Amino acid sequence: AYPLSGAAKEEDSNRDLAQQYLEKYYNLEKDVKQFRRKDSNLIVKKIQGMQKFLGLEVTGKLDTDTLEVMRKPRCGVPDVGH
Amino acid sequence: FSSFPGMPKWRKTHLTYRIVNYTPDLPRDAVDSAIEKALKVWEEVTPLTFSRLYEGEADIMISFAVKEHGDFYSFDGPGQSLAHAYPPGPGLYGDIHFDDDEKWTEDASGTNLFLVAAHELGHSLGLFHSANTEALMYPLYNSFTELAQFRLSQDDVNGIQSLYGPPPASTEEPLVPTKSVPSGSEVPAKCDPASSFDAISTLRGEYLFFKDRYFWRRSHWNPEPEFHLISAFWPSLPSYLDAAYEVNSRDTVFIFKGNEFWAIRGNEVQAGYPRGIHTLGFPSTIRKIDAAVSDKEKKKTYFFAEDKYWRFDENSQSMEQGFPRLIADDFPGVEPKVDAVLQAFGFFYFFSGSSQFEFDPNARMVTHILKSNSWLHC
Repeated sequence: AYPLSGAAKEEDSNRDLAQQYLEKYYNLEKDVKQFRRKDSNLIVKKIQGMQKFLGLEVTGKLDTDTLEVMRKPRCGVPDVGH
Repeated sequence: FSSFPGMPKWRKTHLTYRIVNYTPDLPRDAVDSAIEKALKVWEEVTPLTFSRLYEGEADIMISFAVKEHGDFYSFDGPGQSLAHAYPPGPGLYGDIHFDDDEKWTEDASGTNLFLVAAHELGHSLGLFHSANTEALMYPLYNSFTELAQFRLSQDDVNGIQSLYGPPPASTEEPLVPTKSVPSGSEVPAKCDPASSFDAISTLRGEYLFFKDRYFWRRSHWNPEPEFHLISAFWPSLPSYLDAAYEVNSRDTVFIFKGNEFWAIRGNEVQAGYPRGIHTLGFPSTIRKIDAAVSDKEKKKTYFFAEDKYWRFDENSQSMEQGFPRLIADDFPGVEPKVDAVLQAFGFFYFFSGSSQFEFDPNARMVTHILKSNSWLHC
């Protein structure tokens, strides 16, 4: 396999971060495959839901602000009811 | 705000809590007081009360843990998830777990334990996260929260009161006449003919009348005095105060309770307080003072305790020689014990129970006797 370029690696780690975050706090089912399909409608909706709740611009994308907020310390209780 | 799905809440208003273990980051008493302060935040705005257990099963079990710790939510090392708590209910429910891979602190240099504890207690009482970025129940930790000025947002108050209602007798004028001296849980009535005050002070041109856990704030622009919880402005101050006075030249109000005193500037409690009252020069026999007032012209502060008074020189910052003196000798007509003193319009106003003595320092005599609550337009 081609070694991943820096940008691709970073994109991967951002996606991992987002996947864990949405699984932990936004009730996203643990299913790796769907996250690989970036344009998966469900993922976009989950990202939009998180951005709306946390007062971010609702872009549905893993933009800088969104990634920054996901790295901030927070309460471990989910934002969406189980 | 939001509550957990199914709206779980405690079916009783008196709850128990237990601190099961401690973090090595802080002295035990610092953990104890952070938790007590966090409980008080919710106590002030609900009918809920809390008492501490030291063994056995309490409603709210509080513990520190790292990584996997016996529930379904293991912690994640330093950062991100700081703590979590469970909604009201038996066993694990209601409990609070702090991630001990965080650096817990009393100030903002690390993760402030009081702030996180107050948030997690919101969950233990049934609040879910809020989307209001100003709310305590907003999920992200805000390290820039002014700790000394911490106050619940209206969103938090609305949320918790949607579950438990307001503190008992929450209307300012209770529907039923209260006893002349309201007990801890009642709200003082402004125009109760028997009403008295714990302490009175000016603050940057306004007048503050302290009573129990509350104060009335009288400003120039608002004829109707505002009514607030002391803790809404100064969470770290006690209630049921003994005395208060403003030193204009230092833009500081000093607040006394028991053998301690605090300094506040605006709504910020100054660092290094409380201090012991004996640092001002009182003899060790004095356990508390009853009232105080600072004469801004003469730069002298008068402290009253029982039938005596002391005078403190604000320039030399020392208690003057030749004191204490008897109140009756120098303020004839003023009857001890004095609850509070106010200086205004060139007079001293001495408050004792439901009476107020207007004293003319030049004529050295009482010129009027009024009801204590006349300043509140009663």
